[in-house]
Amino acid sequence: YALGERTLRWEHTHLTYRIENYTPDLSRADVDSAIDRAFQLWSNVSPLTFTRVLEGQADIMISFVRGDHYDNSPFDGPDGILAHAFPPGPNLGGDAHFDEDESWTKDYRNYNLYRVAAHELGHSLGLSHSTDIGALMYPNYMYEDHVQLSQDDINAIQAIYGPSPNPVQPTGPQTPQVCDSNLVFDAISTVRGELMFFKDRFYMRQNPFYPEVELNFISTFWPELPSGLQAAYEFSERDEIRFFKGNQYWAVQGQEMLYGYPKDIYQSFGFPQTVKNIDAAVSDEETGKTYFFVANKYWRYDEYKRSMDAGYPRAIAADFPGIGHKVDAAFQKHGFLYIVHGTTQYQFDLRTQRILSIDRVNSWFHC
Amino acid sequence: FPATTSGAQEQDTELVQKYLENYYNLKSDGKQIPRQRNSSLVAEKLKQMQAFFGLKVTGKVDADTLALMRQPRCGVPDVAP
Repeated sequence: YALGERTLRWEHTHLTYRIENYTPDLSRADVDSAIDRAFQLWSNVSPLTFTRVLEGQADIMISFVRGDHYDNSPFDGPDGILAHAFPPGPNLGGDAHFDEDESWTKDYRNYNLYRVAAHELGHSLGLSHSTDIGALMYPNYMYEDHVQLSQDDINAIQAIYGPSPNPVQPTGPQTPQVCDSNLVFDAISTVRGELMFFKDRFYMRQNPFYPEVELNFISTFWPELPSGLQAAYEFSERDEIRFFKGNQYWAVQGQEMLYGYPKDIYQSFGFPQTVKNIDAAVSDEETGKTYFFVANKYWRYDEYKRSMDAGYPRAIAADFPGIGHKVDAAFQKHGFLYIVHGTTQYQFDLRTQRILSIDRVNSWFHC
Repeated sequence: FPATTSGAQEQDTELVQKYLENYYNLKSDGKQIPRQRNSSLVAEKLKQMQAFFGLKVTGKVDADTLALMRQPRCGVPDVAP
């Protein structure tokens, strides 16, 4: 976040707001709820309180308007600019305007009013845009099923108004830094030849044609996937990527979510009920055998026969000597298996069952 | 990348100009920015925008920059007026 010397702030912490009119896209109750919850996000982490008034002038006036609405900042029709809000002050100060030419929703469809209102009210309280893509104050719209303030948003509002009076100070999720030497990934998989690294609600994507590592929300590609994935692998023969969390898994082809998912891992793969989640998975392109790592054991699944191979699970330490007892992520690239534990990556030759090299896992990002 | 048509190029130029005017205080006299060579002011604003969004800072309009400019967003400028 950024605060300038001239950051405007409210001089009082008990603020009022008024919803001047409603969008026909949603019921009044849904609009009230979206705005109320958006205010709560900010009051939960600061000394600010918000009281709704039904008439007269409030500190923060909220309205749905279209085109030129006489504030020197006309809207532009569907898409493009969705909303804007003015920094704290009298008259227009603090007011939030939503473009009525957008279609407003309460779900994943464009554009979720709660998500946009939470951002705009940040401006109403004096916050500027953040360069942190995980922050609510990042300027571009991104849908998440769970709207939340990031640590960056919390730091910003508390820098202006001080900490929350709550004895337990609220915290928010941090956005991963690609070159953080302590970064431990949830899962890693190839995706149509590219490597994708998954962490919390984010993916990191290394493409040989672009010098920069792309960091963005998993929901940008796959809005129905949960955050905090635990394992992922690509079965390229079928152009399918499978994502695992708990005892469920999802399958995608490119950006398309395949129908009928999530499914459970017991019926599809034949895991026993004692397996509650999968730590890592990787499919060997040459043989069509998929390796599932669970605690200190691994299973081998035949993608063509669609069944577990006999004789499994086996101890990881027995067949992957030198790796240890736990695998956090695994993927195949250039014919080699890459097995990740913590921040360390082992390049492994399946045929000779030997480690060929050891490196930091974010060496892929040329850190 | 496939070659774009001149119509698409003009739309792109307009998009870049509007974006920089709206969010990066690019002052315009109503004329379009030159298509072939960017003015230093436009390049400077593009660099600010690319740095803000974590793109490769080139000062030139590339595919990533255009893609980001096309995303729906908040109307509050990214630089202080």
